[in-house]
Amino acid sequence: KFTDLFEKMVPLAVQQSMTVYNSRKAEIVNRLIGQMREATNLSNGVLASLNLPAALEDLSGDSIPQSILEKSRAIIQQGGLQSIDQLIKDLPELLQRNREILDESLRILDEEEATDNDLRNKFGQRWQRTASNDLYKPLRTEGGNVRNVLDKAVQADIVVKQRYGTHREMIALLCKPEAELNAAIPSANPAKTLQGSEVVSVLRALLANINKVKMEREKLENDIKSAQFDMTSKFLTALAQDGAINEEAISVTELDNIYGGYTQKVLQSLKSQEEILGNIQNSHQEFSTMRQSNADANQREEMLKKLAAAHDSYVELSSNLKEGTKFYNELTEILLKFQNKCSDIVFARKTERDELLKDLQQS
Amino acid sequence: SLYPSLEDLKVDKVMK
Repeated sequence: KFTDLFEKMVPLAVQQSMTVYNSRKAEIVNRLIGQMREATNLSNGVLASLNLPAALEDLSGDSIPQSILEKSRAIIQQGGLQSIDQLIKDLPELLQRNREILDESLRILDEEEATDNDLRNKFGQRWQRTASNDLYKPLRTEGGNVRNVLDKAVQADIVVKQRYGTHREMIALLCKPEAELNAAIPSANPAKTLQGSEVVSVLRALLANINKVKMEREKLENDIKSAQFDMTSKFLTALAQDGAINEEAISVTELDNIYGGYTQKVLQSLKSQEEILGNIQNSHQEFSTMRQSNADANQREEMLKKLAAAHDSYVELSSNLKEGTKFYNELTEILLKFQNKCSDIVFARKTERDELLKDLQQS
Repeated sequence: SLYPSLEDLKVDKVMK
């Protein structure tokens, strides 16, 4: 049952090539997924602004359109208002906890350095050891890097708080029970029965198409994320054959093999969305001219649009909040390691200092 | 993503 502890060990050149390869891969994966998510957000925004699909479902003019009901249930099911209220309340505490660990770690370095300097002044040449200031430079650089990251995180928190402030009210409305939600939507006398009309069925088909494109993207995103290829053996062979690794050439070729196909599919997905959205906007033009527009209908439509958009804001906001929470928790782990490094070295310095003092007092 | 990446902070001494 012997497992070779050194099984994964590879020459440093291979390890470094792997690091560069992985960051190239991450860049491609993030770009592809980012493009698709951005396109989906755009599509959601366009549909919400056209009050689609709600406008097609809104027959009676006084009951909640099916798509709005589904959106309401979806976010209630994901935790609704309480979950984002809680996450937004926790953010400052998470930030503060990280700051305290960082400040405390740097404080003990400063404190030890101060005593080292005092003793150096007192004993002059006889205080034979490296100055704490030199010794702590790398740790202080690392501390500085963490502070920069924390400052950027604070900016992100501000963005999240602003989004929360802007959208909380509508999200709260969308989270209300059906009766209250329905009461909040201005009613309008029933739209002229457009059901049979050609443009409604065209719009319905187009909406089905855009949904299909979005569903395909979810699968594509999973495929892209799960694509794996063990480059280690490729780099090892290259090193063995040529004595060196042309990382860029090998990586670029391999990455193209793995992600070339996906890149095409993503571009195709963006292209078909653009086409479908164009058609939707044209058909919607026709659809809205046919419907009688009056104050009540317009008011109702405005509210339905806001409710549809509130769902998208909720999805975005809760993903931002989860990302922030994960960020701060991961940073805390890094900071605890950093704090250990600082307290270990300070402890060692104190032990060394006491011994040196003892020798000096004896001699 | 909104929040900065922690990758650089995670890089251990060996890689520097």
